Amino acid sequence: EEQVLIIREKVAELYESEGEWSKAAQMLSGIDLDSSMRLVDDKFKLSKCVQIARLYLEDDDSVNAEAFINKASFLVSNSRHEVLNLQYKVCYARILDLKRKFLEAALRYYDISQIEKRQIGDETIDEEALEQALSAAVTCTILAAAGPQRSRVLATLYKDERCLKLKVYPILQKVYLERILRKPEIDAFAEELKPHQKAFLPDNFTVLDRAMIEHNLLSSSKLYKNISFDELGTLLGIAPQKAEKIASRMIYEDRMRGSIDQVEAVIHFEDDTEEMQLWDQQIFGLCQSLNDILESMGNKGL
Amino acid sequence: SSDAIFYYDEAATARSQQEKPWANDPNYFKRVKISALALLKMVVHARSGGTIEVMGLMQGKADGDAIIVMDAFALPVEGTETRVNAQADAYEYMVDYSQTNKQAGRLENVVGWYHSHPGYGCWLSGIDVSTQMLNQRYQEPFLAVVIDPTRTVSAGKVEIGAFRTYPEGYKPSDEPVSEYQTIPLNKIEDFGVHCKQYYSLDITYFKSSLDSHLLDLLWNKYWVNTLSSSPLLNNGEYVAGQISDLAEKLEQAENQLAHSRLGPFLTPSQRKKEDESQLAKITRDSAKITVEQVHGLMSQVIKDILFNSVRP
Amino acid sequence: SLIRQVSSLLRRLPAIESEKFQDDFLMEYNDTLLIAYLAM
Repeated sequence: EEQVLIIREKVAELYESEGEWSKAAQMLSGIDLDSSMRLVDDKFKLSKCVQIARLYLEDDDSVNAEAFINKASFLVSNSRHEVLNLQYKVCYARILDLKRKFLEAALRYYDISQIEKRQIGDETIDEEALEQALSAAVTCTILAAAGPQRSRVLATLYKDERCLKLKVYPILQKVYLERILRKPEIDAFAEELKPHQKAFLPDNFTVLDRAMIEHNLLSSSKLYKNISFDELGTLLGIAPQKAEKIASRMIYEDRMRGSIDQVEAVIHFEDDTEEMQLWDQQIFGLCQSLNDILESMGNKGL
Repeated sequence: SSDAIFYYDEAATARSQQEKPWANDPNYFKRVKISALALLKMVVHARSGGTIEVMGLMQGKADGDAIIVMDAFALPVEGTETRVNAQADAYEYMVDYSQTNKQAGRLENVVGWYHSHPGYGCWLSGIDVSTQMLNQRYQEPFLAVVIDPTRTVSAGKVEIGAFRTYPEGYKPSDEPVSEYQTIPLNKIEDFGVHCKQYYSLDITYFKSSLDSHLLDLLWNKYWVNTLSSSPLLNNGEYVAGQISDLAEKLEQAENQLAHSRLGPFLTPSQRKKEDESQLAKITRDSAKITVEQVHGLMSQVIKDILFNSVRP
Repeated sequence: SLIRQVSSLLRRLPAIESEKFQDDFLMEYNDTLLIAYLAM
C-alpha cells in the first residue's frame, strides 16, 4: 500500500501540474485511508481529505468535494494544525456556496475574513485574501433569501468598516437600507458573480434575479401601504403574475407581512409597527428635516 | 485644567496603596467621581441586559477620600443576583482584559464593580454585600455601583448608587441616610436585613473637553429624541409591574391593619404611627408613579397639539 | 431649494391621521387618567 500511495501522489501531482484537477482528485481518492494494513494518523487523513476536496472544488464539483469534507469534519474538531483547519474552513464555505446555501456560506466566509494572524504555518495570509473572503461573504448574503436572518448578517457586514473599500459596498448599502435596486446596479453586481451564482432555477429565473426581486418586493412593502400587481410588476421588471406568485410565497413563508386581494389584483402590505411608534417615527423624521432646514439656512447666513 | 483628572499619577497611587488610609476608617471614602464615558458605558450595558442583571468592572484611581472612575468594561456574566459569586465566571476574562489594558498604556487599576438592578432600585442585596465585603478585604480601594436601567428610562435620569460596605460586625454610629426609594415587595426582605451593612457615597460626574464638545454636538439632536419618544409606550410593562407591587403592598397593609386591631400590644398612638408610615410609603409610591405617568401624558398631548393639530 | 424643503416639511403635517391612532391615543390618555384616579 505504501508504494501505491507514493505512485498515486506522484501521478496526482502530474495531473495537478496539467490542471487536470478532477483526475488528480480521483487519483488521490483511491488511497485507502481506513486500511487496517497500516496505521494512518489523523493528520495525514485530514490533509488528504482536504486536498482532494480542494481539487474537486477547482472544477466546482461540490458533490464529490462535500463527500471528502464531511469525512474531514470528523477529524478537524480535534486537529491542532491551523493550516489544515483554515483550508478545511475555506473548502466548507465554498461547498455551501456552490450548494446555494448562501447564508451559511456567508457566515463562514465572514468568519474566515476575520482571521487576525498573518502567518499560519508556512502560509502567509495576505490582506487581499481576507478582502476576497469578505467580498464573498457580502455577495452570498445578498444572494440569500430575504428575511430576518439575512438582515442580521447584512447589519453585521454593513457595520464592518472594512466593507467600505469593497467594490460591492454600494449594493450592500442599498440592500441593507432596504432601498429599491435599479436594473443597472443589478447588472453591474451580476458581473462579479461566479458561474454557479448565475445559474438558472427551475422557474427560469437566476439566483440573482430571485434575490433581487424579493429584495425589491420587501423594499416596496416599506414604501407603500398597497400597490396593484400591474404597478408592482413594472416596478420589479417582471410580469404581474410572477410578482403575485413571489409575493404570496414570501407572505406564506412569513418573510413579509401583507395580504393579497386577488379580485382587485392588489397587495396590501402590513406594518406591525404600533401606531404610536409610527407616530414617533414620523415626528422623528419631521424634526430631522426641520433641523436640516435650519442648518442649511444657517449655512446660507439667513 | 478639566482634563487634569485624566492624568494617572502612578507614584501617588503606589503611595496610597502603601499608606492604606482607608484601613483605619470604615467611612474613609465619601465621594465618587464618575467620568461621562464610564457612566454612558455602564448605563448602555445595563440596558442591554433587559430584565437580567449584568455586571462589569470599573477602572480608575483613589484620590484622597474620593474614588475616581475613569472607565468601565462589561464582564461576560449574567444573573448576578442568582448566584453567590457570579464574578467567578469571569476571572480569566478580567485578568486578560486588565493585562491587555496595561499593554495598551491604560495604567488605571480596577477600582470597583458595577451591576444592574432592573426595575427594583439601587441598593445592595445580601449577595451584593458579601461580594463587596470580599472585594474590600482583598482589593482595596474597591467600590460597588448599582444601576437601575428601567427606572433610568422612566425617570429620564440615571438611577445609580455607589456603596461601600462596613467590616464584618461593625455597627455604624448613625443610621445611614439614603434618599427614599420604592423597594418592591419581593425584595423588601433582602433590602431590610442588609441596609445597615453598607453606606452610600455622593456621586459627581466629570467629562473631558472632548467629551464636552461631543456631548454638545449630541445635544443639538437631543431635542429630536425627546420629541420623538413616548415614555408611556416604552415603560408600559415596568409601570404595570409597579402598580401590581403597589396592590400587593396595599393588600398586606390592609391585612396588618385588620390584624393589629386584634393585637392589643401596640399603644393606639404607636399603632397609628406604624400603620401611617406603611400607608404613607404606599401613598408616596403611588404618587410617584402617577406623576411620571402624567408627565408622559403631558408630553403626548403637547406632541399631539404640535404635530397633529396643523391642518393644511 | 430651501422653500421647497419647507413646503415638503409642511406637507408632512399632520404627522399622523388615522382612526387607529385616535383610538390608541385616547386609550393611552384614559389609562393614564385611570392611574391618576387610582392613586388619588
